[in-house]
Amino acid sequence: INIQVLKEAMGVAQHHDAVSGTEKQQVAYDYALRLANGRNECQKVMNDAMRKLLPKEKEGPAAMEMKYCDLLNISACTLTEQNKEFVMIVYNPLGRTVKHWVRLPVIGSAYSVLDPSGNTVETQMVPLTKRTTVIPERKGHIATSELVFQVQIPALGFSTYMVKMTQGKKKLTKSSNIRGFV
Amino acid sequence: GEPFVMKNKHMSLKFDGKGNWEKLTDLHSKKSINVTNDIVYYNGMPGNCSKGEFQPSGAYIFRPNGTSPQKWTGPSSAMSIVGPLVDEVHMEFSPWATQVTRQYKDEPYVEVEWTVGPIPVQDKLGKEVVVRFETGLNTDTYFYTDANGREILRRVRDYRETWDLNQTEPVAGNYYPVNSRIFLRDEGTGMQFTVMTDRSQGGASIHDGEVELMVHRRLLYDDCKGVGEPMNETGADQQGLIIRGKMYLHLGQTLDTAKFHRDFGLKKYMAPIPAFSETNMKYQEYS
Repeated sequence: INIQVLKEAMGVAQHHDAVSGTEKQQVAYDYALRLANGRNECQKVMNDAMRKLLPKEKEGPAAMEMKYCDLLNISACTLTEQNKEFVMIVYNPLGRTVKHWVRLPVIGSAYSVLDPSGNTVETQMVPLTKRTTVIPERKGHIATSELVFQVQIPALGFSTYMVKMTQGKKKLTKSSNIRGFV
Repeated sequence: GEPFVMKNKHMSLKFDGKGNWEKLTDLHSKKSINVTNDIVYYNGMPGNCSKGEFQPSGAYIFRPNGTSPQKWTGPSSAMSIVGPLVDEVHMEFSPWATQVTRQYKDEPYVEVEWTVGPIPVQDKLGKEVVVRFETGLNTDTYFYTDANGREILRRVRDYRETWDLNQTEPVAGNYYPVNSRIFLRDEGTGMQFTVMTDRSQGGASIHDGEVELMVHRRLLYDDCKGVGEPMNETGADQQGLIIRGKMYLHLGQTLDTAKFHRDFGLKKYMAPIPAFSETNMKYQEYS
């Protein structure tokens, strides 16, 4: 029942060639709203499924509500920006193991990341571009860098990574201007 | 001011001292091609079609005013970032057209993240922005797109297989749908330059060895095809939209490249989904 909301929104959108610009602006807003509502409902379904896979509530993490960050492409995610410690669960919809690069918007200068086996994962901090910080949809978001690392996820399954801000020295990278702005 | 090379075990990309792309090398075959990259734009054709005047560019119609895109003189600034997992070059073609060229450790592609907008229209000109790659490949008017999301089709510039074409639109008449990939092949050297996209776009090869993909449009005239208003979305702050997306480039031998783009296309289509939760547990407690 819950995923029907997105199925219907997609049905309407595909039938009318939505999101292509070939509709009046008011209609484009309506298509966007339908898709967003459908996506929200599907995220609830994902949350419910995740709770079933995780340990029972009294044992710990199952009580946690998972949050999805739809604006990671513009380096905006309230949870990763406002918490010094958080858990990331990554789901792999493919029927085989994949490796995937993750970029998380953060405000700290150094982080430690543990993989599902408790091993430390190699990370890199990358500063946000000047353009990223002025995108209007980022209003209120405060990340100044992205935490970059690679995750490995089993077929049709998930991996859990624990991320923690550390006091370590800024693990940034060598950067240089090739040519100044004229 | 010094040339810069971005390199992993699969490919290397050389930049000149101004931040322009210069040479792309497949480190398996040791073959290189000259390559440049920029963001350029076509001015949209104006017109009032409801009064029987020229057909303007609009939501349904791509009709650039002229055959050469407007361009800046190269990146006005560029910055390189070098690290253990990813190297990046941040390039600014104009205040509203920027790009990050990125190469991750051990990945067989170069990533291009483009950010375009808000497109300025104070000059009363609609604009249609493309990301462009010019390679030294000898493609003999051919290029390839995945067109319908299924099979790859060979496209021939200014030519249709089933009728005699009178080409009146040298740019728009050579644009085709690109759902996930477009590529060039040089039969002489056996090299293939593949561009994978993160969304459906229009794409073309207007000159031999060149690939361009349209990433953003802002137009000031209705094209009289039924919408009834110009395609001019201003966004919440009324300035125009800022759009961001990614392309993934691969250079390899034609015989081997399908192995990359079939596999990679699936990975991008069904990408992993991250979710987050606050915690103050230790790893031992959590696990």
